[in-house]
Amino acid sequence: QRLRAAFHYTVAGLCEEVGQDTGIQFSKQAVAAITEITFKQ
Amino acid sequence: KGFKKETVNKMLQLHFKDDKTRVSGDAVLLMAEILKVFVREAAARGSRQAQTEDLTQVDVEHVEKVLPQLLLDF
Amino acid sequence: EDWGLTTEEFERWNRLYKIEPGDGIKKPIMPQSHFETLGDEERQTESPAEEVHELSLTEWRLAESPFPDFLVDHSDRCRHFISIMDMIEQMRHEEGDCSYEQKIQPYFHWEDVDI
Repeated sequence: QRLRAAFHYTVAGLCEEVGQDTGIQFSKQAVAAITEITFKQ
Repeated sequence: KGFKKETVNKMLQLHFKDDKTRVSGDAVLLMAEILKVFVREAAARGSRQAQTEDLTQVDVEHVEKVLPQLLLDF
Repeated sequence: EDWGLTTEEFERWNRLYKIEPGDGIKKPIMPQSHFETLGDEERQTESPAEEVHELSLTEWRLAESPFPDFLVDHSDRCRHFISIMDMIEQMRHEEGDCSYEQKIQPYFHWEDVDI
């Protein structure tokens, strides 16, 4: 879970960056989904 | 912003079958970069999906719609 | 008794089921993947002469479930996909706060991330 928490923080930061490029927000659930995809990938 | 090298190393160690397996610094850096590319691509596809639906926020169903192709591509 | 069609079966197939050119059956193709962040420009253009039907990987996603398997298991990648789809299904109707985030937040350590 600790690794997931670290991944989640980093994924949220990267989503925010992409969001700034595209002018689109990410819901918390979308960030969580991308975190879990990355974690398992 | 990116994945911390030590955290990526920890993740890799968790998955090695043999505890004595070591990862070189460059390999950890490369893995961290691959993860970063993967996340940015997932986020960008989610954004694109939301934009095609004229929405200003990416939600789980946009991630759901891009997931199959994303997993096939990586 | 053997694996082939009998003459009668072959004749019936040939008469009722054989697909002829011009039957309007389109060639199913996989959707072309496109990398948003890698700027790949190679886009294969289909030859216009062929009628193609682009398959959708998500159109029926809400109705799909893993097939039972025998001797050949689902791959790790497939199981990974299924677990993420299940997770998304559980979060689909969440508003605002995220249960996943709340579950892992207590484990967060600043030293685990690059600030």
